[in-house]
Amino acid sequence: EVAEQLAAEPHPGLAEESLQLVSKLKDSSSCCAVDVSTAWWEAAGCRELCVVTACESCVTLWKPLDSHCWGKVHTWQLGEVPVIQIVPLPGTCNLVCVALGELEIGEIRLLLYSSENDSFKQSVVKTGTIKAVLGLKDRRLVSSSRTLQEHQVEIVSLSETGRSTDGQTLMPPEETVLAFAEVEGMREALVGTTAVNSIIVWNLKTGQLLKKMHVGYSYPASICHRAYSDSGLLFVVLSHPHAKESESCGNPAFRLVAFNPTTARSRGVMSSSLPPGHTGRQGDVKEASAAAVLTSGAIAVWDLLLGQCTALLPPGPAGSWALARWASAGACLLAGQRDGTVCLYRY
Amino acid sequence: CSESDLGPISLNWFEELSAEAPP
Repeated sequence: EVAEQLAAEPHPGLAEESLQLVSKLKDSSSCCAVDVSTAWWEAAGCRELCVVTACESCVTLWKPLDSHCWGKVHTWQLGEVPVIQIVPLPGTCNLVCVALGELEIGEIRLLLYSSENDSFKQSVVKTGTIKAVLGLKDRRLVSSSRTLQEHQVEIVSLSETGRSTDGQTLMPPEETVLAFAEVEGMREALVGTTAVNSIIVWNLKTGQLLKKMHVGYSYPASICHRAYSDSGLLFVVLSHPHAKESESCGNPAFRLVAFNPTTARSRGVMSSSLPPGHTGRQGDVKEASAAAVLTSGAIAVWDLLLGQCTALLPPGPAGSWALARWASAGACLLAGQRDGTVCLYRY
Repeated sequence: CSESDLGPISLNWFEELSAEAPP
């Protein structure tokens, strides 16, 4: 009876839009899911895009099997300090980082497979009061950390075997950096957003702080997700977790903003608002697609170039959605629930 | 976006800012 009812009345959000459930994985031993991501993993000469799930005490690697099923490859036990987030390292294979801590990140750990002795390992990359961390191309990791005396922005380079090979400090701004984004197509450029709503641009090769530009007072605590340079302008995708609703732009979740780094002037290009009646969001961006978990327990998906919400995934029968992440390859959304269930949707 | 909104635009902004910024 329930099945008939569902068939007769498909949810309008799913019926109209383009999220197609591909597969589902569930870790029966997982207590409380905190993050989900993807990572390339190679075994016996075969490189596959695997799913990585994290609960507070462990991180599990899943490989694709036949018929849209997933098999557990390995579970790293991480001890007493809880996992806060998975930190993917783009373009790498057999490596993934995780951030651990209580309220703030206190440690970044590298999880890897070592072919030298055919074993899965973990090693500590950095400790401290870490405010933000991002995996960069070429096995680099950038983090911002704060002590009472100083604020540090540091790059750590990792070898294929997971050892730290090199470190470099970037000139820190006065205020704390809360998020980073690589500038696509510019290997040496990095941007960050700060606690007082500035965009910082660095030269990664020299460590120079090149420019500081203000985002605007209407959008407190903006977070940068993606950046690219085109025609002499720096385009940055920002999310606005705490922006208030306004008549002019609704309840903004994401904005694409063009900055002129020469003059530090900026202009909003496109704004993507929350669906009517929804509040709160915590999101992820890949290319022109953004996804966010809303406080209603739904997941919303936007096309950032159109500024339109293109799909709304309602809370499932088992409960609210808690996580929304894009897979690093392919148009695939990873949607997670607190009980450890992860659904893969083709978008 | 036009130059009137954002001021003069340089295609080489990264190199120019790197040359100007303190080391």
